[in-house]
Amino acid sequence: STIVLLFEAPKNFTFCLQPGQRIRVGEGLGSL
Amino acid sequence: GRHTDRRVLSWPRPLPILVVTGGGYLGYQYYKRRSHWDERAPPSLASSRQVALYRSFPTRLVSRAWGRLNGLDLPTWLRKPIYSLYIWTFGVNMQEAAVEDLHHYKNLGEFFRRRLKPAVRPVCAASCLTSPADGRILHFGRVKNSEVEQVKGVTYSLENFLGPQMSCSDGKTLLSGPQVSDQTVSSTSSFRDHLMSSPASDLFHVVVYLAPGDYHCFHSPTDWKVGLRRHFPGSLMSVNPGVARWVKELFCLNERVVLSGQWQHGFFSLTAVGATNVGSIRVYFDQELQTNTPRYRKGSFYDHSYVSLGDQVKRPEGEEGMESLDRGVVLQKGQPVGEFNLG
Repeated sequence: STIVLLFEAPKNFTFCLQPGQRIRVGEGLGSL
Repeated sequence: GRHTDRRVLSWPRPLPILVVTGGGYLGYQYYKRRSHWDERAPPSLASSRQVALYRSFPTRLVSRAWGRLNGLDLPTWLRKPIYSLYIWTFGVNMQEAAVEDLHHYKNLGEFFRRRLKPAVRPVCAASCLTSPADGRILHFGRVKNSEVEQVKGVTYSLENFLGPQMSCSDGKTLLSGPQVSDQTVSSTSSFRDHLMSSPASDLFHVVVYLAPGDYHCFHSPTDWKVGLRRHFPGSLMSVNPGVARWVKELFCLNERVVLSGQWQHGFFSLTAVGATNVGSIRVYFDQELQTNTPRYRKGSFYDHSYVSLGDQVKRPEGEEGMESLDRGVVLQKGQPVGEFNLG
């Protein structure tokens, strides 16, 4: 199963992720 | 010479055999890993015939049968060995489970839906967006030209994924719904632009893949308001990273539930995509939603608007902070939203 998030954000929104990275509920995905 | 040949044939040579088989295995693992995660590796896509063949398999029927099987209660003496095998196979961390005693779970379906201890998933206060689920980041980035990448280099159409949208009189978009229907947006090139409320914004996406051993509930990734639920019945192909690299538009073909609404920066949506083993999706604040049911019309979708239907949306027991207003369902960051189920 998969969760897909699609969202609008200001252009300076940045992800703090790496492809293939393990993640858990509540961990930060990105910030402004 | 004959004596030497006989010795060569009769004596096994463990070192070369180990080198050859070990090297082969490592090479296979390297290739598999690279093809999964290396962005430079070109994806090898399935042909339309291969996809049609895959889709012709009765994955929905298999999924429902699998769900029924896993809904059968196991005798107490059999629970520990069965669940232990599952834990060992998929690397489940039972120390995080709210109930660690394996005898407590009546069947595999119940075990699959296990809850976690309250303190094991702290919600990051510094980030405006947090992970909705335990899993692996398959892909993330900006959405360009109304095309989204499910993995690097393999795209799907935003319009096919979300379904048709309607423009609202106030300029905001919640996809289509009974309260927001003025005019259908038909141009694919402007689909992305019509979703957004400001030209100073961009559209972003994140894909989180949940492996069989992961905790399978999903939580709200931010503070937002859900206006519409859209259920797309569909195929139930596997969504593991290898298949996501192989089947284009996989997320548009599989059964899914799209929750769309608004957050502080404009449009926001969370989509739960089903798979063969995990075919049904439950949303706690929506008791009407039923997924992976036998009645299924290809290409159809079913909308349920939460706008001006506040009285009809029930608050489930034990779910605090979930507020149903006439302008949508208010969700807070980290709040449990729903779960995947076997079958």
